[in-house]
Amino acid sequence: DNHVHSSFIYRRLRNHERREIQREILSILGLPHRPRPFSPGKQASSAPLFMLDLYNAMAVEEEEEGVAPYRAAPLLGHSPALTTAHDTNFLNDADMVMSFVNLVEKDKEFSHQRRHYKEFRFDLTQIPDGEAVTAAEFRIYKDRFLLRACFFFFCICRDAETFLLDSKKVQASNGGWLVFDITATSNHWVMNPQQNFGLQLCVETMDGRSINIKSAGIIGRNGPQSKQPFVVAFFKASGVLLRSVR
Amino acid sequence: AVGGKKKNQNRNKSTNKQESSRIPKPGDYNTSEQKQACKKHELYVSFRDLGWQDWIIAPEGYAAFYCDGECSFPLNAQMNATNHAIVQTLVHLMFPDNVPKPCCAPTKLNAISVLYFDDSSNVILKKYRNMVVRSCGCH
Repeated sequence: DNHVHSSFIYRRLRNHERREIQREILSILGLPHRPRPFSPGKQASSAPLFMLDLYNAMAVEEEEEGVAPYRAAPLLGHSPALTTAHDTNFLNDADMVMSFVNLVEKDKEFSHQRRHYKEFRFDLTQIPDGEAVTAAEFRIYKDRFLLRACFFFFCICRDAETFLLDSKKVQASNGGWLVFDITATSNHWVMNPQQNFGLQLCVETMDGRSINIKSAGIIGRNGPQSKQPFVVAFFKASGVLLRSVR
Repeated sequence: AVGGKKKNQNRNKSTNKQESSRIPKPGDYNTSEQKQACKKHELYVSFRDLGWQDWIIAPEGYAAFYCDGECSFPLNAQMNATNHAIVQTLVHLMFPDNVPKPCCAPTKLNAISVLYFDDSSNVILKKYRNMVVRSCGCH
C-alpha cells in the first residue's frame, strides 16, 4: 500500500456502504451489472497477458502525459520477425481494447485441393453499441524449428469466399506470435454478425505445397494457455462517455 | 417575549442592529461552523475491498478525488469588496430568489484505464477520459 497517500481515510466498508459504492462505480464504468467470468485460471491465458501488457503501456503513457507511439506490447520473448511494431498511436486513440477467445477450432483437409487449413471463430457480438473498430489483429503462436532452414507462407482467409486477408512469410526457425491484420473483416462482422463464418489459417512451403498446420509449429486451442490464439480489437467510441456529476 | 419587557426588546433591537452591521470576522465562527476553503479531498477506492478482484484485472484500486469546501469570491484587483457588493446587488435585483454563490468544482480532470473480464471472459481495456479530479477551484 505504499502508493496510498497518507491522508487517505482507510477503514473497512460496511455492507450497505460497499453495495452503494459498487453501484456507483459500476455506473461510472458504464456496466449494467458486475461481470461474472466463468473460466478458472483465466488470468494466465494469452489474451489477458497481452492485454495486461497493453494496460501497462497505456498507464505509462498516461503518467508521462506523452504520446509515445504505441509498439506491440513485449511479446512472450520472441524474435522481432514475428512481432509487429505499430508506429501508429491507435492505442492512444483507442477508448477501448477488447480481446476475444477462440470459440471453435476445426482442422480441415479438402481432398480435391489437398488443402490443409485450420478454422477459428470469434464472437464479436459482445462489442458494446457505438464502438467503431479502428484496428483488429488475429494473433497465433508458432513454435520454432531448429532442423529446417526453410520458409513457410502463412495466409489468413475469411471463410465462404476464402477471401485472402493477410499473409506472412516466416522462417521455420523463428518462433513467437504471428500477427495478422483483420481490421476490414472485423468491421464487416460487427455490421453483419450473421456473415461471421470465422477465419481459415493455411500454410504452404515456398514451392506451394499445402502442409498440415501443426507440422508448421502452430499452437492451437489445445496448446498451453499462454500460447492460445486470440483476436484483439481496438475501438474508438463514437460518443464520449459523459459522467453525470454526483 | 411577552409585553412588559419593552425596554429589553428595545435594547435587544439596538444590540441586534449593532450585530447585523458588524461583519463577523473569521474568528467569530465556532470551529464546527468554520468550513475549509475549497480544495481537493482524497478517497481511495480499493477494488479488492469491494470484492471485485475476480473480474477486475487492473488496477487494484484508484485514487478517486472530490472537491469540497467554502468558496468566497476571490477579491482581487478587479473585484474589490465594493464591486463585489455591487455585483451581488445587481444579480439579486435580477434574480431575487437565488443568491449567486460560487461553487467548489473540478478545474482539471485525468483519465483512468481499467482492465477487466466481461461475462464471456473476453478481456476489455477501457480508457475513461475526464474521470478523476486533478485539481479543484471556485466557479
